[in-house]
Amino acid sequence: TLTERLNTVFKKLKGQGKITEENVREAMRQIRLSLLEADVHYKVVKSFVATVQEKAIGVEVLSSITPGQQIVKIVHDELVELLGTRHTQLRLTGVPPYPVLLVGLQGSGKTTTIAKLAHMLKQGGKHRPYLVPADVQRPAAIDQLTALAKQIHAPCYPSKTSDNPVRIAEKAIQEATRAGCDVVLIDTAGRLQVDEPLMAELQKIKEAVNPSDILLVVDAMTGQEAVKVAEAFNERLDLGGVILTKLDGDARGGAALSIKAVIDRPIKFVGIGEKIEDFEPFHPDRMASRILG
Amino acid sequence: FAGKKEIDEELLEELEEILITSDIGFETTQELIETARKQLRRKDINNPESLKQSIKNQMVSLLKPREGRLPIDDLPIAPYVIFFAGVNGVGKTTTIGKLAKNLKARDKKVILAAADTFRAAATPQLALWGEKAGVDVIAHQDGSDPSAVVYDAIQSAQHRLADFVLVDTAGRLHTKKNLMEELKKMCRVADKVMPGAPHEKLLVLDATNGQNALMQAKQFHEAIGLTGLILTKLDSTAKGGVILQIAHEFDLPIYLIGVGEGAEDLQNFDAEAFVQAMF
Ligand SMILES: Nc1nc2c(ncn2[C@@H]2O[C@H](COP(=O)(O)OP(=O)(O)OP(=O)(O)O)[C@@H](O)[C@H]2O)c(=O)[nH]1
Ligand SMILES: Nc1nc2c(ncn2[C@@H]2O[C@H](COP(=O)(O)OP(=O)(O)OP(=O)(O)O)[C@@H](O)[C@H]2O)c(=O)[nH]1
Ligand SMILES: [Mg+2]
Ligand SMILES: [Mg+2]
Repeated sequence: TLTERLNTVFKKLKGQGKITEENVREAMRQIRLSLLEADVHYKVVKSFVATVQEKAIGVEVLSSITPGQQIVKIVHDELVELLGTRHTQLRLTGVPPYPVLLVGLQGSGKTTTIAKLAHMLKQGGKHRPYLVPADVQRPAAIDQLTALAKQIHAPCYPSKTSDNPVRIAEKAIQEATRAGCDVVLIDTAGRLQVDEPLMAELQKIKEAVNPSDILLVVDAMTGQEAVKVAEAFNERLDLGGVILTKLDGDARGGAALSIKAVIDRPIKFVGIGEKIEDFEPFHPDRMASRILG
Repeated sequence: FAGKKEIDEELLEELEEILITSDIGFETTQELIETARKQLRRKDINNPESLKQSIKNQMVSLLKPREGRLPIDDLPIAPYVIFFAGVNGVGKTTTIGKLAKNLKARDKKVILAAADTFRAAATPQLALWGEKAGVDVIAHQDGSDPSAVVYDAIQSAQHRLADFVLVDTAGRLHTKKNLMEELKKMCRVADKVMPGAPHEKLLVLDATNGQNALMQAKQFHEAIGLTGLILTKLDSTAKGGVILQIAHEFDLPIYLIGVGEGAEDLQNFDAEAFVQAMF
C-alpha cells in the first residue's frame, strides 16, 4: 500500500524535525507511481503531486503518527477535496417533465444505469420515472431497456428501431406527461467522442428536449483516455455530472480523479453491481481511499 | 554540452507521456525507455528519432510472437468450440457476431450458443447477430443454467456436423468468485459432452480499460486457462497499451482486434500496425 511504501521512505525520520525537500522527493515518486497504477491521467498526476509536495515540505513531524502516515493524510485529504466534498443530486430544475440524458462510450453501463436511476427515484417516493430507449442502433437495445423497465414496474416508451432518436426523445416527453411521470430518463447509444455525426446527434437531442440533467456514464476501469472522452462530451453538451460504473470490481478508478480534475463536474452516483439495487450516491472519501489503494 | 543533456530530459519526458497515456503503464514505460537509452549509448547515438525507433522496435519484438491466427481452414477437430469470456461490456457478443459472419462467408458451418442467460436481452442480442450472420443460435430461457446451453449447443453442433461453436458468456468481473466458478463449470460441461472442449478459451479485452486489464488477464487465465486474447474498441482513441505488459507476462496469442461496431470491423492482430497506431 502507499502507506507502507511511504513509511519505508521516511523510516529514518523519527518524531522530531521537519519533513524536508529531500525525503519529500522520494515520497512524491512513490505517490506518482501509485496514482499512475491507479489509472489517474499523466498530467493530472503531475499537477496533483506538485500540490501535495508544496503542502508536505516543512510539515512538522508528529510523534503520534509516522511521517509516512502524515503524507498519506495530506494526499488523502487533497484527493477528497478534488473529488468533490458533497453528494450531488440529479438536477431536476424548472417545470416537469424533467428530461435526463445519459451518454457515454460503448458498454459503459448506460442502459443498466437508467434502470437503476429509475428504481432509486421510485424508492424515493417523490418522483415518477419514465424510461426512453433512444438507442436504435445496438441489436436488442430497445428490448434490453424495455425488459429492465418491466422488472422495476416503470413505464417505457415503445421505441422502434426504424425511429430516429431525436423524434423518440421528443415524443417520449409528451407520453411521459400523459403517463403522469415527471422524470424522463433517456438512454442513448454508446458512441466514441470522436464520432462527429453521433456527437452531433446528441447535440440535436439536447436541443430538442432541453434536458434538466446530462450525465456521462464512465466505466471505472477506464484508463488514460478518460480525460479526452470527458472533455469532448463536456464541450459538446455541458454535462451536469458523471456516473461511475462497475465499482464492484478491483479497478482503482483513477479515471474518476482525472475526469473531475479536468472538467470539474460532480460525480453523482456509482454503480456497484449488475442488479437494479446496486447503485449508490458517490462518496469522495471512499473513492479517495480506493484510488490510493 | 549542458544543452545536449537538456534536450534529453525534455525528450524523455515527452516519450514517457506518450507511452503512459497509451496505458502502457509506468513500469513497462521505464523499461522501454531505459533499454532504448542503453542501446543508443552503446552505439553512441543520441537523437530523438533513434530513441523513438528503438522503443517501437522493442514493442514490435515483444508483440510479434503474440500474433495468432485462429485455425479456420485447417481445423484439427470439429466442431471447434470457442468460449468468449471477459468482464462486462467489453464486446464479447458483438465479436461473436462479427466472427460468425466472417466464418459463414468462408463457407463454414457455425452455431452460436447463447450462454448468457442472465443479462436483460442478452439472448435477443445474440439472436439478431445470428440472423445477420446467417447462422443458427442455440438458446434457453432467461435464468436457465448456462452450462445447459453449452451442453445443448455442442450436442447440436455434433449432430449437424458444424465446424464451429461460438459460445457467448455473461460479462463477469474476475473478482466475483461465484461467477468465475460458473465459468469453470461451463468448461467442465463442455469437456464432458466433447472431450477436449472448449478448444479455445478467449479473453475479450476492452482497449479503453487501463491497468485493470492486466488483473483481468491474470484472473481469467488462472481460472480457466486461456488459449488466446481479443482486443476490442481499437477504433476508439484508446491505444490499448496494457497489452504490452500482458504479452510480456503471458504466452497467449492475440488473435483478433475489434475496430468498430459493424460486422466487418474485425481484423487479425498485427504487431507493426498496432505499434504504428500508438505513435
Ligand atoms: N459488475 C457491474 N456490471 C455493470 C454495472 N453497470 C453495468 N454493468 C454491466 O455492464 C454491461 C454493459 O452494460 P450496458 O448497460 O449494456 O452498457 P451500455 O452503456 O448501455 O452499452 P451500449 O449501449 O452498448 O453502449 C452489462 O453486462 C451490465 O450488466 C456495474 O455497476 N457493475
Ligand atoms: N467502437 C467499438 N464498439 C464496440 C466494439 N466491439 C463492441 N463494441 C460495442 O460495445 C458495446 C458492448 O458490446 P457487447 O458485445 O454487448 O459487449 P459484451 O461483452 O457482450 O457485454 P456484456 O455481455 O453485457 O458483458 C456495444 O455497443 C458494441 O457495439 C469495437 O470494436 N469498437
Ligand atoms: Mg445501452
Ligand atoms: Mg454480451
